[in-house]
Amino acid sequence: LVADKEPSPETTLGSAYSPVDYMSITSFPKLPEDDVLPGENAMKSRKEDDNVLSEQDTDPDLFLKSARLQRLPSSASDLATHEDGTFRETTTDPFTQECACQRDGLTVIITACLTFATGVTIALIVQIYCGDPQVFNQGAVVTDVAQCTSLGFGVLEKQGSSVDAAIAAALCLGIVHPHTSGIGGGGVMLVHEIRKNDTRVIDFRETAPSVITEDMLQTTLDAKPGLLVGVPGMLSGLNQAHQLYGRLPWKDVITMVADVARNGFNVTHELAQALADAKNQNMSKAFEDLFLPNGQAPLSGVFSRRMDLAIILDAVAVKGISEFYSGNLTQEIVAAVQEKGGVLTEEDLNKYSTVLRKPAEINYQGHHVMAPPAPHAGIALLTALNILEGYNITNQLSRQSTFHWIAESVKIALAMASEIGDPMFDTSVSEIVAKMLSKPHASQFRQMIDDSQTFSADHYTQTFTLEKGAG
Amino acid sequence: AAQVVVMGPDDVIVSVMSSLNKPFGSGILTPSGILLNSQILDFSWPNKTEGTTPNPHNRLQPGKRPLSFLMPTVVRPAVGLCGTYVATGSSNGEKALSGITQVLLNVLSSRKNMSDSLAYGRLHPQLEPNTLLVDSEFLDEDIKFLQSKGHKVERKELLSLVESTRRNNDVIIGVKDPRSADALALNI
Repeated sequence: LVADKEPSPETTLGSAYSPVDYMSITSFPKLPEDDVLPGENAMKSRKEDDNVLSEQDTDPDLFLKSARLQRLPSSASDLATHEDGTFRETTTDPFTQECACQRDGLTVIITACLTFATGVTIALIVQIYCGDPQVFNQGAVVTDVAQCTSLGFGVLEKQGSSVDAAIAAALCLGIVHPHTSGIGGGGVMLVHEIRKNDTRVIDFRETAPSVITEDMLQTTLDAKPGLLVGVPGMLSGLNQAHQLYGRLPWKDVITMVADVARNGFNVTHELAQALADAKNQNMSKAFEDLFLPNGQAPLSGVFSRRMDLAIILDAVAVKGISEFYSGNLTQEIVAAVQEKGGVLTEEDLNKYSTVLRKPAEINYQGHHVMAPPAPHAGIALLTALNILEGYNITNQLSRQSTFHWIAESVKIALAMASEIGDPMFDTSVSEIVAKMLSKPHASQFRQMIDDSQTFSADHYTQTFTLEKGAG
Repeated sequence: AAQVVVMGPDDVIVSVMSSLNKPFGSGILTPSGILLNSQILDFSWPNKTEGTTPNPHNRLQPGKRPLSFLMPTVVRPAVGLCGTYVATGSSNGEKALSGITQVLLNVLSSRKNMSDSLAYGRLHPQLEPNTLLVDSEFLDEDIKFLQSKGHKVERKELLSLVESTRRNNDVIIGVKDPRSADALALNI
């Protein structure tokens, strides 16, 4: 321990015996005998352990000579020239720093190894963070239609982003499942970036036309279906999503979708059923010509193509969404709507814009749940979870025991949802939303739930009519 | 509504819901083949349906968006990056609310795997009339339990279709609702 703190000549000599460091010993100044005395005991011990150093090595001069001879066994021919008289006491290091590398090959090797290892490590780190992935990580795509799932999957395999895949799959659904969605409709997209912990809601729902009034709707709407048409937001929203998160070119993504319409698909069970239902309704001749050839609904599995949509999508791929919102398609849409009693104008389409929102969010049992804010009913989902959180539902509880709580909680959430609307047009909606997201308020609702009996929704809160088939 | 849920290798989670409102929307087809929506029906207005109370915050106004039950939902760990991520969505209007709620409870609270969570029978409390709807997967003994609490239970073939993906650390799995004959989940 003493030697560690205050290196004595002896300890220095001991460590100098290391083959790596012996060079420094060759220039060691002559040590006075007196300096050896304080470490005499340690010296003795050292001598006993050391089979190499002899008695005479305690003299630094002799040690220097013997050390040099021991370290140069392969230079026997040179030894002859190294007589005792050639060793002189020096006050400076005779071996200059410049030529150190020539003298000690091991140092060079170690330095080279360390440099190489450092370089490789840095290169690996740079590759991990900046390079192309060497292993294709996991991913998953789920949609309502197998072919659209495959399309989304294909986009991922072509190194498209998750949003690229979602855009392609969503547009594909508009082709294969025209009863559920399409470019004449709208929707909502929620995107969460894990690494940035950032979430956006892209709201591309349809908006009401600029000249529509409630009075216009006090009529038989079956006779004027054009009045039901809102300004479509689908292409605008997906294009916005692509601008924010897209990796593949817009043209490539849309062309892949156009290929589905062009190359064809099999009619699904769901579409066959929807068309069978539509057959019994009073649909337009154009609709019947396209979807009900010969007055018959196609059976599931029948091969079908949509060359008309392929042409539209090809145009949108090349010219962008302006083709839809301020091009020939705009005039055509407006004309079709007005012909059916609607009031949609070209200006409505020109002025349509997607809304970017932050999600509504709560913490639920150690998880962060995010859903679209008003005017979407995502906040009702959060209300239901807030109420249910207080029951501390775990896997120790039987599922049956939770059903009554779920039924009552969702009932309250639905009743609350029946109050909300677009906050951009009605500021009081924000107060309702704040109430729906409040944990204390959820606790009050929970106390109103009776474990032994059910109540109607108006026992808990006021309710309004929920429009049938909303969304 | 149409659903797309994606969890890609880029660590981005996407859930998209789109709709035309009614099946085939307004039924209006443009000469080039575009089916137009019927989304105005989602607004509330007086005398829309006899004996109903319109939502005053959802009245029709130019430029306004109507109340919707399109609910793409994402769950992440409350603290840090490690843990369970879920992306989900559901169809069929207001029934999406009960569908997603039950699936999330199964996954997050009851710690069920995603396949079981989607497969279990579902319930939906209907406000008008005050009836508890259950789907074909719902067990008879569970119906009796609910009836004992005073619920008027009515069985329906299908209430909602829920599609989901789940990520636990680096393992991602997509699962389709077993009630759907056409849906597909593909996993890398």
